[in-house]
Amino acid sequence: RSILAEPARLAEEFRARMTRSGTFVVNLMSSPGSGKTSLLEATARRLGDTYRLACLVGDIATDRDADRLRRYMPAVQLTTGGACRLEPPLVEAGFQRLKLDRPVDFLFIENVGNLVCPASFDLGEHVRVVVLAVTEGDDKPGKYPKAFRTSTACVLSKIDLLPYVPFRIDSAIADARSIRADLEFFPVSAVSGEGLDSWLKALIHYRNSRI
Amino acid sequence: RSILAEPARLAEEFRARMTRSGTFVVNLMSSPGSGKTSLLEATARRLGDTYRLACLVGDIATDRDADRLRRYMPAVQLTTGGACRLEPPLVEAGFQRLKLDRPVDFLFIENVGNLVCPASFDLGEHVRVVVLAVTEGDDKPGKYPKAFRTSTACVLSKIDLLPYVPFRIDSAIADARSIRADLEFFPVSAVSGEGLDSWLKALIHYRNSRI
Ligand SMILES: Nc1nc2c(ncn2[C@@H]2O[C@H](COP(=O)(O)OP(=O)(O)OP(=O)(O)O)[C@@H](O)[C@H]2O)c(=O)[nH]1
Ligand SMILES: Nc1nc2c(ncn2[C@@H]2O[C@H](COP(=O)(O)OP(=O)(O)OP(=O)(O)O)[C@@H](O)[C@H]2O)c(=O)[nH]1
Ligand SMILES: [Mg+2]
Ligand SMILES: [Mg+2]
Repeated sequence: RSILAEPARLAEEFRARMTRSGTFVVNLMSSPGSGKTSLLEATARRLGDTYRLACLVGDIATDRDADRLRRYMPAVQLTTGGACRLEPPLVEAGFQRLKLDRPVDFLFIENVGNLVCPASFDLGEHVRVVVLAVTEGDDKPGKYPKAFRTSTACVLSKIDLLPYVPFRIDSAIADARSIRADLEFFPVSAVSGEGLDSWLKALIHYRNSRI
Repeated sequence: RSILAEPARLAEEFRARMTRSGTFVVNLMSSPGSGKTSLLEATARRLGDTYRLACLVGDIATDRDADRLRRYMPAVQLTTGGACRLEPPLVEAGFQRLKLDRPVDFLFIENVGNLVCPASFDLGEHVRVVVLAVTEGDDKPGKYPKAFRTSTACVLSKIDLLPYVPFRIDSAIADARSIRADLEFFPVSAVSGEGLDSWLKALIHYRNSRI
């Protein structure tokens, strides 16, 4: 069906173009409020001295997330005006608006907060990361399978809140691994900083293995 | 456009039929893991002695939520198999599967965990309630406006976690009221029980004013 072929072709072209310019693209997905923007803020604080970063942030409405991230790196808000996910044409238009004078090392795409629809759309990323907050429950991977099946890594966010919620890391991992056996997990807290070193090492490793 | 007219007609018919039989229908929406099922468990524990209850639970995959709720009331799992929201035909089919021998006083419909797509679909409910967990952030109403614009009430869930997150109830309320001025708020904790009495009083009041 050619209506599906167009976005897929655009995504392939975008990924190839980013690869040629040495830009590693990360597509970050989660439920609303899982901590994507907070994770990107903490990531940029630690990675920004060594690598050139930029980001595109998808939301139904407001520029709140791009305003937060602009403190750390060039950031463009992609406002979908109602659509429940990002798609390649909006990503391409956003990338042009970044007006980068030199290629960046990492391009982060923060997807619209939604654990369902974004899982079906390739944005031209090199790696897709799903964020699951420990406050959401350890039963979510099996309930929202496609997001976990189509991701390479899963960040378990807000681990500083573990003492106050019934979330069990081993059951969440077992549940997710029944959907995707090779999924890698990174428990982190954007507040305490715990686990961020392993997450950053993984990002750099992913980049080195694909660019 | 007749393809939109059909679900709307089905929803109207369902609501009219429920009204005639004295069944008050509540459509509960939120992000994944905001606490819909936990709220319904706590609600059923307190309401189940006085009122006849039943529920329909929408999910992409698994029967986990219906299995939890079946302990408290007749419950049917509506498995969407990928669709990001419930629609009237699935609700009707689920209602038939409840095989109720007498009408119930409250029919709860727990929608698929998604703060975007379900906001566009009338399921034949008398009242729509959006749940926002305090762990998700007080900036969400403006970022996901349709869910708040189309709801009558907003439950602020997990308030026992307020000491550990930067969520400010007054800013969340102000943000949501800029989208829908008459939205009613119910801060609750399904764990400590705080706020549940006001929530239950409101449910009974909503029912009395529409049935
Ligand atoms: N305790 C704690 N709170 C966190 C952490 N990370 C994020 N938060 C809080 O979680 C809420 C949501 O964080 P955001 O970074 O806005 O989440 P998001 O995934 O970007 O949200 P959307 O873009 O709207 O989908 C905010 O109140 C943050 O302060 C964490 O590691 N620990
Ligand atoms: N501390 C605390 N945790 C809660 C509360 N309510 C729910 N939770 C936890 O939040 C997580 C998600 O709760 P659920 O009831 O499964 O949420 P849900 O909205 O039904 O999730 P989906 O149906 O998957 O969208 C679980 O780990 C619950 O234990 C609360 O009031 N306080
Ligand atoms: Mg964000
Ligand atoms: Mg649930």
